[in-house]
Order: sequence, then structure tokens, then C-alpha cells
Amino acid sequence: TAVEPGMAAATRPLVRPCPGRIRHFKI
Amino acid sequence: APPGLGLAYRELNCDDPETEQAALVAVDYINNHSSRGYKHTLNQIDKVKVWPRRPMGEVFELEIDTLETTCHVLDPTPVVNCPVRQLKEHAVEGDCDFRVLKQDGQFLVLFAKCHSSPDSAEDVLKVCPGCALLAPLNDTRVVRAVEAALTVVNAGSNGSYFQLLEVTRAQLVPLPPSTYVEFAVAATDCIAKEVTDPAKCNLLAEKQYGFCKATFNEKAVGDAAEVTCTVFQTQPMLLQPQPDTNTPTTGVATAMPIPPSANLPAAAMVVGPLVV
Repeated sequence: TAVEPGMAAATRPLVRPCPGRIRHFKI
Repeated sequence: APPGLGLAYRELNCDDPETEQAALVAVDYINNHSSRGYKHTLNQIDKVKVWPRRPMGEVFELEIDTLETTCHVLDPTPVVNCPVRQLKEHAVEGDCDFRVLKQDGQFLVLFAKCHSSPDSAEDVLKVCPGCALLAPLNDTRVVRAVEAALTVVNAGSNGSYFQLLEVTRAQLVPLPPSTYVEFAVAATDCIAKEVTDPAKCNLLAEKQYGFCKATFNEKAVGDAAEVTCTVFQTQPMLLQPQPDTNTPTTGVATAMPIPPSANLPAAAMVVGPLVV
């Protein structure tokens, strides 16, 4: 299967890394 | 099947509404399936992986941090209305792993494992020097305080004799020297004013739970115990929470004052504060 280089990276949505927001306070 | 197929998980933002929905269902699950301790509230979603599931649906693999609230698990107050235990009160956090199935738009908890731990003494004293730290529940001063408080509760009850269910937290207060305790109780088939042997009392068929806060001062004349209790309306046990039980609308719908029970006199519903 031929794949165009760079295609996957270009179309992948930007996902903010975890962890998520702190709702109260961090112990 | 060819190797490698179906093994990829979907990446999702930890703050994505879909992730949060799964997390709230998961936290709701532990609150509805715990019979001891306090309700917990979602604090932070640490990790999420969404796996495809055959023949249909997706499984959310979640790592979640929770915080203890001041509501006992038997308290029917929706967790959205429960205040988070503050740092100066010696906060407690929960670390949880969940697997939540999403199928046909509905969430179902498949697996739940939580471990709770109190904040360190150093951290508490850093934000509040001189504040009371959590004490071991088997400390003799704690046991004595609970016994004295339970005596006060039953002396003030015009209805059922209340039996101790569990001691949920205790703090040794330095000034004035006293012991602060919180504990859960349950109404029995004995009349408080007439009971001779509490060991022979049985919990009511329709369970009636209560939650008490007490301060016990050993040095005071006559061992003073100041107690405040709230008795809850019987809550039906859910085998599996509905997917939308965590939504604010549901919470508001049930966030109302607890009506008096049919089988207890109104005076017994809220006891205290009483001082002996």
C-alpha cells in the first residue's frame, strides 16, 4: 500500500496531553 | 483476524466533554456503591484511553483523582451539592482506575478500583499551623468521644435507639483540648428511652441512617459532649447507576431538604446541638 509521506501527521487532530484541569486543589 | 487490527485506542483530551461524562459516571458509581466513608467528587482526570469493543461500543480506560467531600455516602445529598473537604480540615484524596463502557450513548461501569489517602501532616500544617490532624479511629480518646456522643444522641432521641455504624473521622484538637469525631448511626427497633441492652436491638427493616458530628471535652466537668446529628430518609440501593445520574439537572431534582421519616417522630430527625 502506498502512503503519502506526512499525510497522517497533517490530518491528525491536535490533542492536548493529559492530565486534565484541576477542579478544586491538588494534594 | 489479522494481527494488529482493533488494538489501537482512540486518543481523547482529558478535558473532552465525552471523557468528563465517563468520569462523572464513574465517580457516581463509587459514591452509589460505597456503604462506608464519604462521597468523593471528581478533581482531575489523569489519563484516558478509548478502546474499541466488539461487537459494538467503546471502553473508556480512565485514571482519575478524586477528593473527599463532607457528605457521608449514606447522605442523599447529590454530590454536586457536597462541599469538598478543605486542606485545613485534613483533606483526603482518591486515586481511581475505571473502565467504562459506552454503548448506544449510554455509559456502564465495568471495573472500578479506588484507593484513598489523607494529605500529609506537613502539607496540612503548612497551610494551617496548629490545625487538628486526623487521628487513628482506634485511639482511646476517639473511642471514648464516640461513646459519649452516642449516649447524648440517644438521650435526646424520643424515638428509636441509634446504633453506631462506623466512625468516619476523628481529630484531636489542641486548643481547647478536645476530640472531634464524625460517625454514622442507624435506627433500631428499640426505643431510646426504654433500652436496657443495646446489643439486643436490631436495625429497622426499612433502614434509617444518620450522621453525627461531635466534640468531646474530657477535661470539662461531667465529660461534656456537644453533638449534632442528621437522620436521612431511607434511600433505595441502586444496582447500577443510570448513565445520566450525574447530570446537574438530576442533582438539582433531588437536592431538597430531607423530609421527616414516617416512622420516627419529627423531634428525632435532627438531634442537637445537645450538651451534657
